[in-house]
Amino acid sequence: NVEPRSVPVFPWHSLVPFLAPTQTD
Amino acid sequence: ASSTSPAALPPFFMRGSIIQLADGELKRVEDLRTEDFIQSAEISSELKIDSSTVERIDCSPTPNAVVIQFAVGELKAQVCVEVLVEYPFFVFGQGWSSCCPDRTTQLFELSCAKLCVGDVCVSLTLRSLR
Repeated sequence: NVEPRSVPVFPWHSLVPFLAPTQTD
Repeated sequence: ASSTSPAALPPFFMRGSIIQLADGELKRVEDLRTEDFIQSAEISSELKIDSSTVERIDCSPTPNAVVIQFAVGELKAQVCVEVLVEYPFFVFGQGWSSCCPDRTTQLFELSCAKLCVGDVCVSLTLRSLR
């Protein structure tokens, strides 16, 4: 028997950096 | 050079990692294309794509790290970041690129190109930012 193993899934936005200087409205 | 401990490396850059796009589609990190990020940002209500142009790449006093100066977004805001040489950036129309592609491949099994001055990288910003 092969136990089903969970595979992590990552959201697309975790792969690219936030570089803009922060100043929110 | 000291090898970075696997625990310190972000897992999502490892070849074969499953990435979920904004529309729910699942892709492997090595199969991502420029349009995947553009279309995901178009769907997102909070995030938008910025283009960040590499202006300088300088050595850093930190071992295995570099300081990269970017011109970010329409206003070309000057931003400097210190990253490990193997850190991959996604370059528009080119794909994953880093300052030391061999090290990226060795640590993540992710093949990538050499990051150069003038490359335009995908970055994100919040839609609420001025």
